[in-house]
Amino acid sequence: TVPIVGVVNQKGGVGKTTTAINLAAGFARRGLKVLLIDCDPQGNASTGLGVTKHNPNATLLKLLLDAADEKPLDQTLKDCMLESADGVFVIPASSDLAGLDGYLSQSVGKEFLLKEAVAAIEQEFEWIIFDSPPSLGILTINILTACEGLIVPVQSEFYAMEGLSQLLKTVQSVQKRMNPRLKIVKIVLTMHDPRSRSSQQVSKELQDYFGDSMANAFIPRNIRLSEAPSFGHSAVTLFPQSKGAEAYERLIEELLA
Amino acid sequence: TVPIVGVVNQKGGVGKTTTAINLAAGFARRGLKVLLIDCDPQGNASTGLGVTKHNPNATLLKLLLDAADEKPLDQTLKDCMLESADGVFVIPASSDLAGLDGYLSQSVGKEFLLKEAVAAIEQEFEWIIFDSPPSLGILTINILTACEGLIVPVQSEFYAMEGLSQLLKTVQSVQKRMNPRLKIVKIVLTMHDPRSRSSQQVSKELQDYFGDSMANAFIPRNIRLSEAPSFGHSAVTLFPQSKGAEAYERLIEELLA
Ligand SMILES: Nc1ncnc2c1ncn2[C@@H]1O[C@H](COP(=O)(O)OP(=O)(O)OP(=O)(O)O)[C@@H](O)[C@H]1O
Ligand SMILES: Nc1ncnc2c1ncn2[C@@H]1O[C@H](COP(=O)(O)OP(=O)(O)OP(=O)(O)O)[C@@H](O)[C@H]1O
Ligand SMILES: [Mg+2]
Ligand SMILES: [Mg+2]
Repeated sequence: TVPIVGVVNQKGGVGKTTTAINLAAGFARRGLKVLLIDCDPQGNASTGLGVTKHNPNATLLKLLLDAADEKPLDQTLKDCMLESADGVFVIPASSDLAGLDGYLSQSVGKEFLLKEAVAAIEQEFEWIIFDSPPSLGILTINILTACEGLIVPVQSEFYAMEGLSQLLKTVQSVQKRMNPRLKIVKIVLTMHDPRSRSSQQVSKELQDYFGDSMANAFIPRNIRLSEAPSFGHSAVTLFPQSKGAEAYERLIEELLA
Repeated sequence: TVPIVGVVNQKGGVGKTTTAINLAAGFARRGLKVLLIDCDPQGNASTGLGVTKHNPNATLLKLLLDAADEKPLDQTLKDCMLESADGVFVIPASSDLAGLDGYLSQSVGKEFLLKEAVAAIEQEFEWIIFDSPPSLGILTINILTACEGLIVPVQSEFYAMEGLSQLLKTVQSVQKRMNPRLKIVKIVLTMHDPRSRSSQQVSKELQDYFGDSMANAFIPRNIRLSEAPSFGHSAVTLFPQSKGAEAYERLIEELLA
């Protein structure tokens, strides 16, 4: 089956979008057919790949609402999928996605809508990756229900550890009730400075707790990673020799192994 | 009247909590009586000030639900307010706050609950500061409705600019419908490196757009700001000579001028 992976962490600004974009583009550079679904109403993954959605009739929100109304999804899927310059297929987000919860209050099984939408197209791809918003609301729950593996970017700072226990609790509830196959594939340290004492401390605590789920590769702080999105490209495409891109390539090798 | 200020930006990880904590502690060091209300279910502002809430019967969620049910608020306010080691009074957040929306779907005027809760105690304080979650949901809308001024931390990076137009749209809707006195007090650059070309570009764009609302003080990247919360103190208290603390002191001088 197709690997379907969500990049999640409700803590803000930890590198979810940067990770989702560079993994997707890295797989595409290896000739894999990859779909990135941007589930964050901020739409950073869409913009970062140069995909700015203009067709208001075909958005991820429409796709999820059609799934809720048991409508056929094929046409909307075709309409809202775009190919980015990096060769990654993208279903972009739009800001109206933030209102999803309001539409669904009477809907049965609202956690399963994204899973249904993806099931209609998953055979066409070799990897499917979700970017998620900084929350544990209905959009993230849909991601946890739809995917089989999670990649959790973690900044090696104090607040980062705080949120992980909340995330693990939510993952356990989803495993129990909606998605028994869900597992954490990799915890990845982002913006990590291995020389700093506090980063070393966080890294050690994560290693002790997560063991093999900790990625060997860590992502250093690297200006190219934050500059690339302003050009509408991933760093692995635009700055392949940069320390940031090389770190994501190492992570990709670990994931493909 | 008492200055009531919200620290808001739906982009994640831009330094909202770090700003809220260091402003509050900076005011307290000057002998002002300050209340910090942590409206983020992650509870980082509470933890960062060493306040970890244990009384499950007195939380911000209970306070807001009591306001929705027209119950008296005085007792719950007294029960949930704690004083931190830095001399800041705190109403801490708890993770159940994330479920607020679910409780309120039938409630009339759910945007006004925080304003009502604050009205019951505002005379006791000289400054009231809200920390907000990385979203524009019901908690942030309550903050925008309750306060008169906004402080918007902005990282000088590409994605930061994307989110500002969405924030401004939301602020305008709240000004029109719920809170005509709401205004942006200061835009503050955080984790700012004045030598980097892309940071200079963002800074110039913000200056052009916001003019006088841009703070003269910017907050540099400084390890002490990210280490202080692990001790349960603000950086202005624990590392007053650090570049990060000094930058927040300059921002405080601007706000008090
Ligand atoms: N390794 C890195 N080195 C330098 N900058 C980085 C790195 N990773 C991410 N960034 C930058 O840090 C900021 C936060 O990263 P990003 O937006 O990817 O995080 P996020 O978790 O998706 O945020 P949100 O919670 O808002 O969705 C961005 O400006 C990004 O460009
Ligand atoms: N000027 C700074 N220099 C260095 N580190 C900083 C600075 N400001 C914030 N940090 C660190 O960056 C991370 C993000 O900051 P913070 O948690 O305050 O942002 P936030 O906007 O409140 O995030 P969220 O969106 O999750 O609520 C934290 O680990 C914090 O310690
Ligand atoms: Mg993101
Ligand atoms: Mg915060």
